[in-house]
Amino acid sequence: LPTAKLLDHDVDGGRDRDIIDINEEAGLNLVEGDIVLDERQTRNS
Amino acid sequence: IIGDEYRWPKTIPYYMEDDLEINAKGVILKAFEQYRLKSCIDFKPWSGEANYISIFKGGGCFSSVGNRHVGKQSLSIGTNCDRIATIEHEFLHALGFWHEQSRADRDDYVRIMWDRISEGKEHNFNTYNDTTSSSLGVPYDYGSMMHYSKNAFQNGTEPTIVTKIPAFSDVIGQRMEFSDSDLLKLHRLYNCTQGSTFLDSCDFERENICGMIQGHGDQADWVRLARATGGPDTDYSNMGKCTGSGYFMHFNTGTAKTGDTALLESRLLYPKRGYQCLQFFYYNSAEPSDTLKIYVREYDKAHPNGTLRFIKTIEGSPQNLWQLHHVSLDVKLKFRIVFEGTKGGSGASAGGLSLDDINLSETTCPEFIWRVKNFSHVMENTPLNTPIFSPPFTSKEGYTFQMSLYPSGKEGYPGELSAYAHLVAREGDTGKTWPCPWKQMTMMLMDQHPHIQKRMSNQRSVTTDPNMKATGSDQLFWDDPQKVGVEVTDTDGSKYYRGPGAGTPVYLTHLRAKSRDFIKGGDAIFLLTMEDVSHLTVSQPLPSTTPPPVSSTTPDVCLNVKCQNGGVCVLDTDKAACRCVVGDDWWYYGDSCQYKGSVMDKNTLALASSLSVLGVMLVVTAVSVICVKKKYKKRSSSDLVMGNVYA
Repeated sequence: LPTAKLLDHDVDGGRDRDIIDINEEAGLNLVEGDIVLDERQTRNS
Repeated sequence: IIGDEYRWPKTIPYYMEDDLEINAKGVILKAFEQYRLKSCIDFKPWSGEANYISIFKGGGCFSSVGNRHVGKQSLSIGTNCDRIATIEHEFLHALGFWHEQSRADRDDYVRIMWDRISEGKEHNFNTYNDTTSSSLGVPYDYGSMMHYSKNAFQNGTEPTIVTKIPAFSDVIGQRMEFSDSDLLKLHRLYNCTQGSTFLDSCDFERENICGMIQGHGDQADWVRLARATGGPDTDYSNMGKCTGSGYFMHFNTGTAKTGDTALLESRLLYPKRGYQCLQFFYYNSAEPSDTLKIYVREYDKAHPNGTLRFIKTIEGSPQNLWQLHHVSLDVKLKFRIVFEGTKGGSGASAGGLSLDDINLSETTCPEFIWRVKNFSHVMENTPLNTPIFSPPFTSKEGYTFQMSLYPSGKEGYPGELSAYAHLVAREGDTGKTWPCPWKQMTMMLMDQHPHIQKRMSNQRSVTTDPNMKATGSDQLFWDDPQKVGVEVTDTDGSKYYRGPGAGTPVYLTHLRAKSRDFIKGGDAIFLLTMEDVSHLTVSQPLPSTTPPPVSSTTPDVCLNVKCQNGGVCVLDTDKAACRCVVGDDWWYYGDSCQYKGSVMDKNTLALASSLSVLGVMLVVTAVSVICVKKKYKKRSSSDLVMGNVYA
């Protein structure tokens, strides 16, 4: 089959990253990977 | 999360910030449609409510848990977060969901391998006790979209979560759609009774056929069968898997007389939105001249018995196959759906028209269907890095596109389905704008579950950004395929140009593709849609009640005053003053609204001051008691001495 002149574009860089991976690579250090706790919750936790 | 204070109203105000990617905005709106179809949660553009969700492009995908009553509550959909399940996941957090494996009872169902967790990340495997988190009476759900995957926070290659039932080890962490239990919890948390845009679903397994009725004024009836002479041998819901069940509706054209009709009508339905999608599976074993037509019977005061309105004749030549069909409707009155079978010719061959798995919802229909037959065989026997292509489909938007699928994955991705969307142009195509501006193409692998609200279809969307450059080239990626694509010869010998594809090599694993009803009767069905999303390139309007933006109305003295936290500078007795934003139970204050107060803080302050007053009083009391004691002691000791003198 002919291949396209231009390369295909992998929208996610071709990697199956879960939410935790995406956030860790973004340098976020959130609770359980993607939870933002407010000050009251942080105190409790 | 336990606590009514964390609940949102059932219709949640949202504001999409300008920094969001256009594709993400489109997928967010699709996620909202899934909430409306499968629950009573609805979303509406923020119109000045005290608390709303501000969706912005942060560094990743994250949210708070529950309604925090902070006014503008942020939820981030950053790069690579534009997958529908990721967005649904973050909104479930905002609605008050923790992660599934943080349930108080999780240790009954999964084992946490603590030595395999990255150092310092162990706290991410905490559980919340049952005073903080409630499972709402729903059993532990390995299939929840709120469950970590088995590799979460791993320090090596071994799984950090091991399910106590091994069969679920690759189920946890699914990011396709809501699971049944996710929706059950959501319904319980928000007292949902039904999906806002759901109207009806029928698999004819019950004898009451979902309240459908035989129409009047016809000459024949539809009958409920498990198999029909001339076909089909099974229904579509169960496909013969379960004895004693598996029914469908059949109009036997073989025994009908020429011109006979048979009407099958739905129960009365009450639309809210004014547009609907009728979806059903259709088996045609009749003569080519026999037809299936779709009508709606609409009721209003002037026509209490209803008015029949023709919608369309189903194009579906006789074939030994349950065909999937979609019909777009635009009904605004109380109505019934009407299926009319007609015996067209004189042939008496055994067979007829059959219907199964009918679904009706107030949603837009997918535009195109690409059925891949013998899908398991295709997955197993197509060489790696070898694509198959859907037919080119010309969208209502005027552009033609097609999907490429790598059944065995792209190079380096064995065990995966890889999927890409391509623009297509035919020789001499004119009248289109190139590069293609802001069209969102969605590729959905359909979960062929009979009930639309239980489908966990897997979808990915890409949007044609007209400014996007191709990798390593200054050519525009979404330019005319006659310029940036390659020439392809179609199966019928005609030629067209296919542009480069945008998509992902990790569309879905083979394991998941073999699960649920993605493959049914051996076939997989891809639903393809192209939608115009150019309206999402402009800012979402701010609510009119928001104080006017500081612009021409700003008095001169305000030009050098900066009000923070959304405060507005106004002229107050010839001096600049900041008017601060307030909410139900919070407010900003200070000369530039730099401080934040809340009812909670006020209560804390009141408590603190009363405690300190109490404390001071206690100290004063203690001191005075001590003084008085000392005084009496002194006096009594001086009396004692006097006594001795006389003795």
